[in-house]
Amino acid sequence: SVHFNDPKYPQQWHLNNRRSPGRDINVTGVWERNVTGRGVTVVVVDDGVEHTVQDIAPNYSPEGSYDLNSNDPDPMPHPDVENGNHHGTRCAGEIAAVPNNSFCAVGVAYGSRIAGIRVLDGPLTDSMEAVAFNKHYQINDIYSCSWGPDDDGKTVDGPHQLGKAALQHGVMAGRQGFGSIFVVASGNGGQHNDNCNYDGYANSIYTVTIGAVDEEGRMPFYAEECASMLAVTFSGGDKMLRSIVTTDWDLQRGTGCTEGHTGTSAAAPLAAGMIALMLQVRPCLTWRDVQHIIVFTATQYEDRHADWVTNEAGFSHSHQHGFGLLNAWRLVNAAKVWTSVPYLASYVSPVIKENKAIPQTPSALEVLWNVSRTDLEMSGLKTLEHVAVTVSITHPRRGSLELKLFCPSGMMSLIGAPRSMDSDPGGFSDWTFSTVRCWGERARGVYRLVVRDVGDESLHVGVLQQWQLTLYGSVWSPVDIRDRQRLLESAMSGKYLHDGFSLPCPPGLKIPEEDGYTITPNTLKTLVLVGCFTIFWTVYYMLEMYLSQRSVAASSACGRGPCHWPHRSRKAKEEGTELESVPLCHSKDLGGVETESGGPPASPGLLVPDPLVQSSKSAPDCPPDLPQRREEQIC
Amino acid sequence: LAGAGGPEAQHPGGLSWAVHLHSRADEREEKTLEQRADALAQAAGLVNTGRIGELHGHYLFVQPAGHGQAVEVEAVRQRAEAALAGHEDVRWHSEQRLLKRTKR
Repeated sequence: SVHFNDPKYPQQWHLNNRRSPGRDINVTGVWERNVTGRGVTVVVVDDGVEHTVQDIAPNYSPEGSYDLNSNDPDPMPHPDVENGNHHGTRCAGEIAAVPNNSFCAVGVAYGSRIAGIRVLDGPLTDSMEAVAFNKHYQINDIYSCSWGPDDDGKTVDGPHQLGKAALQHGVMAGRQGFGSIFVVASGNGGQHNDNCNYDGYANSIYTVTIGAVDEEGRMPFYAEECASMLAVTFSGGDKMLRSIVTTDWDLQRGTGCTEGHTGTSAAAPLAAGMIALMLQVRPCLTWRDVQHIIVFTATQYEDRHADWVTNEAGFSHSHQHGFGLLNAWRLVNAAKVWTSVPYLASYVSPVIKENKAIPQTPSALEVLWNVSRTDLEMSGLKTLEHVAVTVSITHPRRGSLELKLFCPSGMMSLIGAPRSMDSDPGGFSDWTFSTVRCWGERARGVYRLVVRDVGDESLHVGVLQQWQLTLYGSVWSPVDIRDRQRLLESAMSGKYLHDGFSLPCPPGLKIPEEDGYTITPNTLKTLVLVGCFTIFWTVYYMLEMYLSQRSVAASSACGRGPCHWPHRSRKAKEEGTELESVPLCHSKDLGGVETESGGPPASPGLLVPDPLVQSSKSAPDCPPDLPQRREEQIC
Repeated sequence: LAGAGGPEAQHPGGLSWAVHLHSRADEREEKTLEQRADALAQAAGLVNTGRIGELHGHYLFVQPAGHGQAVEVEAVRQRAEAALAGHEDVRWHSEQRLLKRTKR
């Protein structure tokens, strides 16, 4: 029943697909109930946001924005030769493009506020990335990051120490303590046989990793698989299929609107927009609540290639699609009735030294680790969320390795997929893989790591030097999980999605943002220049005063006898270059006639005696025998 | 001036180090931590540009302007590494490198 006058809204199939009903994010019902992201701020961390564009300006949040490339508060993108800095603006449009303005398109959370952090358009270091992840983190609720390490099928990289610390700090202290929500795109390395478990942003437990599917629900050519993918949503596919319609910049060749936004870059902002809708109905959802609701509500659907497997807790996961398609109606109704999950519990195994050779396929190296009840007693960990494995492996060709992890239930996760492009001889050094496929399963039991060498070289084999298992989860029991699943299914009718129903929601912590006021270099330069100028003139005037005092002292000494002006060199005198300050004094003689001694007033500051006047009127001789009437001298 | 304005204002092209300092029990004030960071940066021949974002105890030290020659740069690097590696206050430090990140 929702109608918008935005000219491209009918082409926005991801919002409401008339051609293939159901192939959309199922958001119109949520909009009908006035859930539009009101009160939530989403920040696009990218190459800038052109916030002056009609579709973005009314929803733009300058308070949540910053430009880390130019170090100023305005994240406007800078045109460049490749006409490439429209990326952030397009992502922003997907999230919060303003409806019914007869311009271009509509955003998923068109009632939310949109901010921009410009960080990709210039040299990027760990410290800049760390600043970006926590920038205005009490204002920005959701950080949408459609970027990552190279998707070339041979890179193993992710946030380093600082970036990890910032992500962790964000989930602990961001958003009044409920935790910043970091949404990342899983990667576009599909054509290079890449896997997003080699991307530390995607396989971080602190991020919501979003993959893409095309309008037919299939994994597009560019998409990557991975065991740490939470869910997918729509984006462009191959040439025959439609891409995402969204706002564009209007610089260079931009028209303010595009029908060509694609890649996992286009999927992540849609997920960020749907999370904004969730936070409107339930602002006190923690970062883990959001991840849980995605796991509980993402929908599996028919796709022969997807290789869906249902785990012990009843959740179906696919390396291609995560737990399935995001569905705004399901996400928002679940958020409405969701009560927070228990605190995060974790278990870390000792570093398990193996130093075992990795045989060629079809043989495999299998190592086990048993997590006993005693091991878990301290943390209380009962059911799983993320499972991480940190490995050190030597091998002459890293891409030939295949790593699989089996949880106690037998659920298999391909955590390290072979990569035909990766010929790096450096192996893995404390690299952490992770999986979400065991979500909700019991934590106790035997974990099996199976490593194979699928390369075809028969030369030296690889060695598994050591590995370490880390379990993340909570005290929830399998029964608690089943109860929650039932509660959510009962909410999917929408019966709670009205203002009359709302669970208590704590207000969150008052956490001061420490960044205070940073003086921008321009301001600083101005201040310094003004300061120098002030100092110079102060010194000058002090000198001036001092010298004039001195000459006044000298002239008052004249009162008692002939004046002896300070010795002036003949040469200087002849050349007329002598400079001295002669006080402009008015002296009244007996007749009250004012006479003025000293030269005419010279330019301010330089009192240069007029030679002519000087010779005729040297400073007044005050004859000693005058009655004791004090000579009046006014200077 | 170019380096001022906090870690946001990266020192494009110059060497820089991220440093995480041990914060002492009695150290409530950010101020004293900042002063220790200033002193440490000076000892290492660098300039402390301030705390990195919201990360308590994390500071960005940059190479002072004016060291352009490769030889000088290497000398700055060695001096800084020697000073930071052995300092009891330093929990960890890492020289900042450019990250390769691509839009998706």
